[in-house]
Amino acid sequence: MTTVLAVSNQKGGVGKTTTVVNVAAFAGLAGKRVLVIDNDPQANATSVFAAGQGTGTVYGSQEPVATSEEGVWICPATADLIDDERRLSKQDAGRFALRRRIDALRPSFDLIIIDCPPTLNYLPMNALLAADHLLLPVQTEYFALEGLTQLLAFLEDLRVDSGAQCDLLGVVLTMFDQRHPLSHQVAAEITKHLGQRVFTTPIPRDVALAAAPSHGQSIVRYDPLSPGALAYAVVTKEILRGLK
Amino acid sequence: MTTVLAVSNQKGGVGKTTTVVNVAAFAGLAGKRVLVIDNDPQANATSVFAAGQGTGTVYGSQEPVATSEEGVWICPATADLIDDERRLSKQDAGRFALRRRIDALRPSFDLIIIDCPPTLNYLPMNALLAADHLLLPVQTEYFALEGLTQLLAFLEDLRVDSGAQCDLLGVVLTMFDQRHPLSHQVAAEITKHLGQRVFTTPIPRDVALAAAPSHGQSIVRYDPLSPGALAYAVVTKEILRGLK
Ligand SMILES: Nc1ncnc2c1ncn2[C@@H]1O[C@H](COP(=O)(O)OP(=O)(O)OP(=O)(O)O)[C@@H](O)[C@H]1O
Ligand SMILES: Nc1ncnc2c1ncn2[C@@H]1O[C@H](COP(=O)(O)OP(=O)(O)OP(=O)(O)O)[C@@H](O)[C@H]1O
Ligand SMILES: [Mg+2]
Ligand SMILES: [Mg+2]
Repeated sequence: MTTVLAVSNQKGGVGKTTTVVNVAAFAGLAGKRVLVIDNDPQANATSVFAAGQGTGTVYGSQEPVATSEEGVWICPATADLIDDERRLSKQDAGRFALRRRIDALRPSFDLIIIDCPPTLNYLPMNALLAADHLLLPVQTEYFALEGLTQLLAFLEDLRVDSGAQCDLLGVVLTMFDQRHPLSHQVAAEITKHLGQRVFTTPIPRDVALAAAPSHGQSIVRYDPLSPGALAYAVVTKEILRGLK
Repeated sequence: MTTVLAVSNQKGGVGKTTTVVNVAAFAGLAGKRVLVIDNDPQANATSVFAAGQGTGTVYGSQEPVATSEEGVWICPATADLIDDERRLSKQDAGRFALRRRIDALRPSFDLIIIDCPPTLNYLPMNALLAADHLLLPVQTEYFALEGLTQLLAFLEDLRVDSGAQCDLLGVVLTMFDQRHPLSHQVAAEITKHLGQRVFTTPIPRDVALAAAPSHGQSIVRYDPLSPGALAYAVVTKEILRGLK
């Protein structure tokens, strides 16, 4: 039984790509066959797992390629996703293009995880219509709170208008800094609104998580015992347990 | 002589809004009449300077409102900017809507500074076609390097295809952490490519900059002697000197 996760949040820089890369790597380490779909024209996930290998996009002829992380493949991206988005927004069934593509890939993988750009446009729309669940990274900082209602309303509209099956799997709190009251205040505010749906382990701010991508590695391969790695290991376990 | 700055970068979370809010506040403190334009559907700048006051958008009936920062007004935003963007993308001269609006506002201000969403869609396009210069915040982390070429190519296309006057005023390095080699490596890489155009003072990572917005304040009012405040004071001085 394959599970498809969309990792989306229109707030920028909250740790979407970092969550996709490291949850994928830990799930692969745990024996799952994992496919990462880079659905962001910035192609940051591609620069970690398949630098220079993106010739097309998931909406075109791009096939999955193996990565150097155990059990992880990626469907790389290029900036051409910007043109794909413009084209899809003008087609009747353009919002279901990614779902059609992913339905054909499901049989080969246990987990498919989609990285999204920081918008509420056609690319995240495609991801939410293709996914079984939304995994929502939220930075523990003030601006991060603002957009949550917008995003959950966007998802609800897709469920009502376009028959999306996707529901909120959970919130991953990111860049949590024990020393700063702001982190605790924002985490408490999010837990007040979303309670059970917040994964218990916040991801700490850890420079190893920011350094790993410059080596083309997940945190598993770059520094597996770092605080960031240990937190992503626990969160991945909670995610996989939640998918049973 | 009014100057219009667009603050844009499709990489998310690099400090666009933080730069808009704090450069505006220091320029106001220095005696300039400053207008902030919130051109981002997330409306983060609005939540700092005019929480709850956005009823329309700059593309509709929204007029500038005073803020509690000396010399600073804001044209607030709502999520309706998403609808504006869809509508503008279908109109022939939709890309010049913001320029028309700002040209009518220029006589009342010395400096107009536009906050943009983390995309290369119609809203940043409008800002770059309305602005005299691009102020480019770049986080000193690995992913931040990837998108620079895309953004500068986007600006160049607008100059060639749409007659944009906007040029790159300079790069503000943000979230610089003295202790981490990654910050130094990325800063060196950016300076290698853009040399003279990088403002000499990087903005340090400083929790006061992240805390100030939760009090509805710029860093000038929240913690004017913090490392983040001192750096934004120096960068604002460099920006204003560059505009002469
Ligand atoms: N827990 C963490 N500790 C320290 N740095 C982090 C952490 N998580 C992410 N980062 C760094 O913060 C920056 C933003 O993270 P990332 O790029 O994953 O966010 P994003 O939501 O994918 O951004 P975008 O909105 O542009 O797609 C990156 O430089 C990343 O390496
Ligand atoms: N120098 C800094 N030190 C510490 N925190 C910072 C700094 N600059 C910005 N921040 C915080 O980092 C987060 C991202 O900054 P900000 O929201 O200004 O970026 P942005 O580029 O406007 O994001 P978006 O792409 O979503 O519009 C915010 O929580 C902000 O308070
Ligand atoms: Mg990303
Ligand atoms: Mg912003």
